Amino acid sequence: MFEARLLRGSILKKVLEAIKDLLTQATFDCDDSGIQLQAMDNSHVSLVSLQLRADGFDKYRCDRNISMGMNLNSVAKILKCAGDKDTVTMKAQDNADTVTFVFESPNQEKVSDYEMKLMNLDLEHLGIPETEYSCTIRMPSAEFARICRDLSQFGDSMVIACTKEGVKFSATGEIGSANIKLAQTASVDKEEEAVIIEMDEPVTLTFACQYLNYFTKATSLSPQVQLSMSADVPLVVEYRIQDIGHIRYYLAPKIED
Amino acid sequence: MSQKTITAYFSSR
Repeated sequence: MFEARLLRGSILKKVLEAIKDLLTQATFDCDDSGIQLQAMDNSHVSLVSLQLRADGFDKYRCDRNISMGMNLNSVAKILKCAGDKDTVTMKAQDNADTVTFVFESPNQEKVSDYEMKLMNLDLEHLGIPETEYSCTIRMPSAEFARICRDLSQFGDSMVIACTKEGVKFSATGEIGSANIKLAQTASVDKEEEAVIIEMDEPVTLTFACQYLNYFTKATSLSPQVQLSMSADVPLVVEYRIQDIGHIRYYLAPKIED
Repeated sequence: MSQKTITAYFSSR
């Protein structure tokens, strides 16, 4: 028996919004530590890694490890039926070929259940090595979303250059060029609004705007985003989900031909 | 510039 109940059901709604444009299908791997999902987009340019810890749920039970392959478009459709304040419960029997989503309104007066067929997905799983990154940048997630949206008007690619002075986002295209520089916040009153840079070595990398814009669908999950970069390795864009886990996106850089 | 795939960096497990 698998059962995971979340009073803050809107978290699951937001998680689906954060992955459904990038991934068409994915496997939810559940064990007694929680729920993990790892999947690449169709072009194998980026990778999504989601972790929701068991202790972040209001009730969590997983008697046997279970892998549930799901069509994410279908899951998103079902979760759209949940109210923002609803409690969401996911449950499945051992070896089941369906999963059930139960939504309860705050006053318990409306209870809905949606049963969905599971899929047998044979998806490639990648090992992500432990990496010490040369630069980590923490910044407001809404600011990052704005920068990605604004710069993608200028070109398909965005250069992210991090030095100890700050971080510069640039794009160049037919209409011209755009540069956005963010300095490290001098004094941190509210950590959520700060730009904080930790740098061992300066790094400049180029990334496809389209994927960065997909990642920013996770903005509502966290007020802050963390970017981690080292030369010649994938960028990590991490949104922490309060008290329960995180969603990380890995994006391969573009390189000179 | 060319776009590398993520599998060029991370290997199958």
